[in-house]
Amino acid sequence: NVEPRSVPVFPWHSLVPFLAPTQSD
Amino acid sequence: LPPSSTMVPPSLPPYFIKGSIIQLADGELKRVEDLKTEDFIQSAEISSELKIDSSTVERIEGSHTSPNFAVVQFSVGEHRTQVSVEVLVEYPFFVFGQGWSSCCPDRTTQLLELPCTKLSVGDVCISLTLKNLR
Repeated sequence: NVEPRSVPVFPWHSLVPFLAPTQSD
Repeated sequence: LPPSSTMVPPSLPPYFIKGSIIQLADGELKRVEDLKTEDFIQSAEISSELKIDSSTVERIEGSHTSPNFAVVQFSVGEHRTQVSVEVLVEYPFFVFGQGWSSCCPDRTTQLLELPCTKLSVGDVCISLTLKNLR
């Protein structure tokens, strides 16, 4: 029997660099 | 050749390791190596706060502080805001229509087992900005 392991789940946005705020016109 | 370090640097996030489970905005789970451009675009469309921006690589140069780091200069969004980031040479960015790319793809593949191509000037990477600044 293989016991279930808790696997970390990462949110999609953590993989994307947050580079700059949108400038308002 | 001298042996190279195979340790994953602590500043390289764990979610880039091949097989890492990523949750998209609609709840779907995917492995990091299976992510497509559409996954990011659709997730950003669902998000109320974040939107995808195009970040074009304008310059890549070695860091003055350490040979393990590179400085990547991006031109971000329609306003072409200039942003420089200092990252480990193996740090992967997601290029539109292409997938994971880094300054040193061989090291990325070696350390993370993440399939990766060479990040080049002119590549358009996925980045995030806030949807609305009020």
